[in-house]
Amino acid sequence: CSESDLGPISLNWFEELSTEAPS
Amino acid sequence: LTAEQLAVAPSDNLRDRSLQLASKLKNPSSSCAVDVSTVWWESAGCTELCIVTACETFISLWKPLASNQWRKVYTWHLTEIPVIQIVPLPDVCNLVCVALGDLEIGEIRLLLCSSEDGSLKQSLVKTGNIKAVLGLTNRKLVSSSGTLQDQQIEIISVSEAGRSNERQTLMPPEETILAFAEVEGFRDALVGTTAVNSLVVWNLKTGQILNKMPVGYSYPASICHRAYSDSGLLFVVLSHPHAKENESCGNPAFRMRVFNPKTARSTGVMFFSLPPGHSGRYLEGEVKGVSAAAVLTSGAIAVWDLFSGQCTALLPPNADGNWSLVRWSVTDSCLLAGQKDGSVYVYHYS
Repeated sequence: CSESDLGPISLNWFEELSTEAPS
Repeated sequence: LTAEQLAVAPSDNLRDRSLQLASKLKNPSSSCAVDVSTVWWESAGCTELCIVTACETFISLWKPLASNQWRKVYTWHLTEIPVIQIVPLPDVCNLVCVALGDLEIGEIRLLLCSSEDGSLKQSLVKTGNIKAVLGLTNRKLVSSSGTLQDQQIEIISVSEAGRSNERQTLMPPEETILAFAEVEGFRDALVGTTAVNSLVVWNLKTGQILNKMPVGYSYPASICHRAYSDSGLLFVVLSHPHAKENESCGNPAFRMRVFNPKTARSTGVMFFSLPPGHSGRYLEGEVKGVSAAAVLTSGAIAVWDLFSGQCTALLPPNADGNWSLVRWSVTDSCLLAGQKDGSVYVYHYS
């Protein structure tokens, strides 16, 4: 699957979402 | 080996994997089998991979003997509430976790054998209207319980003595969680699928929900079986027990779908379907390592390789009847196949 299908991909998704998500 | 003992590969070009019958376990009581699993068990300085069989009112532990024979060594009686399932705890020794209940799980118990006097013991870990439970690495259990309004997602740590120690709650989504899967490649990530077809991702350390993503099918109640992260994407193997036949892809037992956790977009990667000429819908199954196995409505068991998508083996019903249960052993080199009469057959998958 290409990046255009799924949107921008980040290898650090777990850390980035942990910073952004409400806790 | 008779034709019955050697499961047929579904086509000539797939004969690289086969299921070979190693042994048969039979409960003399002829009670209905509800689940089967494996557990490491240490005694007298020797740790062995044992088989656990579950009937409605008792759980038995079988130790290996020479020549692929098994001997039943312990039986725990659970007479008040029926056994629904065994909950495998991946890195735990000398402990069996079971879920009990009527229509849904009402109790989770740990079963063990006292190191002091050898007596069989039970320890109550959790009660409530439990929708899903999964054993996690590092001696933990995760469960979802309660109603949608007061849903509780709880992690429980289990001690070697079979006691529940620390408890931690995860943020509940506004949808009922039906299944969990650990995320290989991310020790602190957990995923769950919901009754209205979302995939929820949690941070196990902080309890945060990191994202809730639509699975993308109109089929309700997808069940997640295995998840791993690679190259910034989340790959999830799902089954859809309520799915209807679809003209374009038939009726696959499992599907692999890839999610971008940053954008919540997803797309299908692979279907795990029966080869042409075979029919049957998914009833139940298990995914371990690179292998998936399912019991089908035809009474057969089918096995797939997750990387190639190929159906690698088909195990038709034998002379004793249809298959009703299929589980992988701790490693995916051994397949346990159960029948309603309590018989469990052990197959080597190689």
